[in-house]
Amino acid sequence: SIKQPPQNPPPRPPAEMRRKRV
Amino acid sequence: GPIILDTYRVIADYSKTSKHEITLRTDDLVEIVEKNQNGWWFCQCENKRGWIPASYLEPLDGPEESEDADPNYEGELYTTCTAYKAEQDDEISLEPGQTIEVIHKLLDGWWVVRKGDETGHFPSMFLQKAGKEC
Repeated sequence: SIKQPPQNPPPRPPAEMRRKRV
Repeated sequence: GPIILDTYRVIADYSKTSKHEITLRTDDLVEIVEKNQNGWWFCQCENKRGWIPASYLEPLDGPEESEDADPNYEGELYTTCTAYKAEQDDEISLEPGQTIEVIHKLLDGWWVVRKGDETGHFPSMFLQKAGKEC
């Protein structure tokens, strides 16, 4: 069975990805 | 029939930070087993299986297309279950028990929310639909 996801928020998108979105 | 899993490409190196995550390198290809709306996706890569942040992945087919849902500027009411203090300019700090409007549910788990005149990204895992228990 799949374990529960981590209990902390995932990290924000890497810088490369954020630039793409702008 | 066989279950066909979506294949994604890893866009930046990722090092695991807890037990059930996996470490991946740029350009690794992974198959997605489960997409959790909190932004953690369960994937498999060769003989490894575990969670990784959706924001580190792009679809192998059509990487230029956004998979995110359209924003809903009317807003959907949610309540904060856990406090979060903004760490980046585009985030919003909120205390537990505050009612806010969700205006954009992004797959990376960082939803755009509105509280009065303020707007910013907030972790979806700290939100619960208004009227429901956390």
